[in-house]
Amino acid sequence: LPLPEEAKSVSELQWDQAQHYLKRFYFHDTKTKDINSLVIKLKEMQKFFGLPMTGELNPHTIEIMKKPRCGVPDVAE
Amino acid sequence: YSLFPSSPKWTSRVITYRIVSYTSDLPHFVVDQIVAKALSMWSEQIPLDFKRVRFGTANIMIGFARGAHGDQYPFDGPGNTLAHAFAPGPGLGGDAHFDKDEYWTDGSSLGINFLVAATHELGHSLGLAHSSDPEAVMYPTYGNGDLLDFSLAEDDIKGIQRLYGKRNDL
Repeated sequence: LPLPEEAKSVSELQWDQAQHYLKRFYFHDTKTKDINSLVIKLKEMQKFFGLPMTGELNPHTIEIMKKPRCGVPDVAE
Repeated sequence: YSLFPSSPKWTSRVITYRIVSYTSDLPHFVVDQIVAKALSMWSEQIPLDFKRVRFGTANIMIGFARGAHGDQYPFDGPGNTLAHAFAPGPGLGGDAHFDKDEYWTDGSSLGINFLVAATHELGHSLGLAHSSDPEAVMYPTYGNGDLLDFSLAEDDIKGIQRLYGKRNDL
């Protein structure tokens, strides 16, 4: 998956974890190579948590993804 | 607050629940008390009553499990996902599962407060999805806020009453 410019400070592991998170809680299709799909799901997650909807995997977004949480998705399938 | 797609809810006024397995972190009677308290927090707001059964199939089956445990959502060890529950319905519907690999507490020690998690998961069991209100019990992440006077938030009450109406409507 091509990484956007702003992702240079984000490790590959963090991207994997983020994709796993979005797949689980925001129904992100991890098989797609479309970066837009990932950005859309990131924005959806950021909107839910009241973060700026940048579509970037920034430290604040990563911090929320790491929090212990309920396993039920945040959005309706 | 938000509801699940198609807004599933229980249609009976009395909902049965059964605790099928426990954590070793808390005495059984404490788990029993906490589940009863969590359910009472919801039932105070809506015209539903909960009846505990000890055998057979209940509407809401509650249990602790680790790793794969018979649904499509295996637990992931300590941290991250703490628990999950299913919207009202037959079979798995309404059931609430808690990750046995977490350290569960009654609030008297460090760990995951079982009352908070149980109230949240049983909210799903009754038909509430996640809320984006950080003050709501139905907010998806586990917080470290003040748990001494833990109670439902206005948002939770609005959501559950949208499904079932108010208790004093009876």
